[in-house]
Amino acid sequence: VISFENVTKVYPLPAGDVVALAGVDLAIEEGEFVLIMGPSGSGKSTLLNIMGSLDVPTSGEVMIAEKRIGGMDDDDLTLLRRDHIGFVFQQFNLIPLLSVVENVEYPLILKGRQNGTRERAEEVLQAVGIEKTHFTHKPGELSGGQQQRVAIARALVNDPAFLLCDEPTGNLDSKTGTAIMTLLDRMNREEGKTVVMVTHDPRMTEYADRTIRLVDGRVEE
Amino acid sequence: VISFENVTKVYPLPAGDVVALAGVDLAIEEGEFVLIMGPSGSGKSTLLNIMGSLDVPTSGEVMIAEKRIGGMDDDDLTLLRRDHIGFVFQQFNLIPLLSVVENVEYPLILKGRQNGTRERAEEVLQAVGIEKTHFTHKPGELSGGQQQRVAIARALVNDPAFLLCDEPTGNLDSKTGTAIMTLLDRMNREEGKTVVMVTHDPRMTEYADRTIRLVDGRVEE
Ligand SMILES: Nc1ncnc2c1ncn2[C@@H]1O[C@H](COP(=O)(O)OP(=O)(O)OP(=O)(O)O)[C@@H](O)[C@H]1O
Ligand SMILES: Nc1ncnc2c1ncn2[C@@H]1O[C@H](COP(=O)(O)OP(=O)(O)OP(=O)(O)O)[C@@H](O)[C@H]1O
Ligand SMILES: [Mg+2]
Ligand SMILES: [Mg+2]
Repeated sequence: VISFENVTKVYPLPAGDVVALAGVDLAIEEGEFVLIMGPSGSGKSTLLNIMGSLDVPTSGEVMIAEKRIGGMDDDDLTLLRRDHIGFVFQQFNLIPLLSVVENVEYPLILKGRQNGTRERAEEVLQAVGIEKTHFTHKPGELSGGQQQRVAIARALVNDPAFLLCDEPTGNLDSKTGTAIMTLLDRMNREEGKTVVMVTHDPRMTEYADRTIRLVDGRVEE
Repeated sequence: VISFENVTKVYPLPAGDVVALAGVDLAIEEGEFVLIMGPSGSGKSTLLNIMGSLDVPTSGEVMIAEKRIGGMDDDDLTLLRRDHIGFVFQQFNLIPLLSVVENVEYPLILKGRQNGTRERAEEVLQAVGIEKTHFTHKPGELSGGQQQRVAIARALVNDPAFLLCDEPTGNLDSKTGTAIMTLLDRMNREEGKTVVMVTHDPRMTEYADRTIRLVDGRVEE
């Protein structure tokens, strides 16, 4: 349900082009839980961003749920993201001026939901272990791990078919990290969601069906 | 050389005060390598920020290198930080408009150095494994792990007596993380620097002299 065919991504910079992805081929089946691993700078976030239609490849073909990413305009890309993909960013990307619960409500509001947005947001926040006492905090009034979990809640709130997670447990202690993985594992096994996760933690392999390894912008054989 | 006596930190918020540290006592000897561990939200970053004179306690006494933190004005706090403490932030805090090498040069310039700033910055960047080809990149043109290592380089560039690191390897793959830890370990063992590191990774205990564990804002006995 996700495929990359000979995908290359080049960042053009004055000092010289950076080839972040070099002819990547991959295929992910519906309902799979796949890890992406590799050294720092090997292209993992770049790959996930293209997969999540946040960026487009320089060349090559990307298909998400039967749709070619390269052939879509910005409005169509936005709808695909909004309706089908939950994304957990490496740097969280929470909105500083919104409270915790408003950050998580936001995707619901974007999708046009008019009722029960507050309740749904609170439900998902509790599922990721954020206490009610923190719901009115701004992101700057949270710990690193708390911010990370709010970002995860925001990715889950629209009940997306695809979950793309860029190092979702990097700032979490072991117990909290395990709680998050258990949640994602259940969503994969019981609800059939497709999960693609970038991680540096080899302990995560026990949750996944398989691991794709990137090195210097290429899938390692 | 670092001591906390009955240190409390309260964040006053409209919804209710948050007690991030509750009567913390600790002492760190010169030349020690100490880990701070604990669950998400337990007060680790708060403790490290106070230790690094980036914040002051609500109550209690903090001494860094014979100086009371609570009794200092902002100018004195800034000088203590600038001259003695290297800090690696959990969220990196790189300056978006400066290039990699300018970010690392910046503490040297703040300290009044006039010659050799570029060379020193490049030396330290290479020590943390950032390649020359990335020196002109802006932080937004780097991977997460590359940003983290630039932040580490910036903390090291003034050759500080104290290194305070808030999860310095969270975004790094195992090999890169080990390279960073080897560097910090050498600075501790061979140059006598005092290192205090927050981490979630139990593998880090092999580098440290001891571990302080925080739970709900208190040092666990
Ligand atoms: N600026 C702030 N304003 C209000 N509350 C804050 C602020 N910073 C932190 N807190 C709260 O204080 C508590 C301790 O936060 P701290 O960042 O020290 O935790 P931490 O141990 O570093 O957690 P993590 O492992 O998730 O980074 C948390 O409950 C957090 O929500
Ligand atoms: N916006 C950008 N502009 C220019 N170069 C970029 C940009 N983003 C990433 N790069 C470069 O592309 C390469 C791949 O970056 P990417 O963020 O995909 O790596 P990563 O595997 O996620 O690394 P990490 O594990 O450190 O997060 C790196 O060399 C990086 O410096
Ligand atoms: Mg990345
Ligand atoms: Mg923290």
